[in-house]
Amino acid sequence: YSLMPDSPKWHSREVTYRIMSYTSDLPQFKVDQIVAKALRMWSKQIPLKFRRVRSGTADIMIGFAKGDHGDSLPFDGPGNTLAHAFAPGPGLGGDAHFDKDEYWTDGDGPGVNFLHAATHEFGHSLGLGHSSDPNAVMYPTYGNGNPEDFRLTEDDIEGIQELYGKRDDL
Amino acid sequence: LPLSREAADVSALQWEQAQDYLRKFYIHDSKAKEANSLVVKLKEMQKFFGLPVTGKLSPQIVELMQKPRCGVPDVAK
Repeated sequence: YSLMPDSPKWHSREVTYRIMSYTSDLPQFKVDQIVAKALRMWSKQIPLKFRRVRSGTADIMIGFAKGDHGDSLPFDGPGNTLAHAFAPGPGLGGDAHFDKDEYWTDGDGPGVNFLHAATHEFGHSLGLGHSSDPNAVMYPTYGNGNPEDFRLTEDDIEGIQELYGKRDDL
Repeated sequence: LPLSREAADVSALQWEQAQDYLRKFYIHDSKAKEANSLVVKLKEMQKFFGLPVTGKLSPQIVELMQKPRCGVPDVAK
């Protein structure tokens, strides 16, 4: 695993998130569920809680966008770059963006597994960089796996616990 | 510092894509020319992905560069 340059992290024990926009490939409730599940994967390992807000500015602003979407990292259409997220901090910090030009799925089959991509991007939102372990969720390329079996690896857990420590109940 | 396309056995388009990939995902703050050379960046990429560190573009690396991925740099100093 690796940490982002200068090891930024959230210093509050509660981090807020807001879903700003959706993909038409999945029902909105499914996107909500997957986002919550992806965040839960991380919060199960560290003493950090996530709270959803529906208005105003959240720490982690989440959305689907296409092409140039105002952050100097334009998306490139289908394939290649699928998503990106910013390290913890004010403003864009922590925000996670997904390319609306991809075909997003909640399971097997053609398309990009949104649970995998979201969990990966929220790793960046929390301060993790890319891992060179091909099995890690934080590996930079995305594979298509079975969401039933999808989980953080030891490498991901060691990385996030280096930043935030372990939960008391672990 | 140019990579050697002739030695890489890749198409002109793949060649351009490889250079864009290295500029996008292997970023240095240093103004030193060496740190910003594409050969240095290619070696970093090969090291990151556990490939033989040759500094030469190959079809295997081009294939890796074409995989769907996250837009966050692998190396940003």
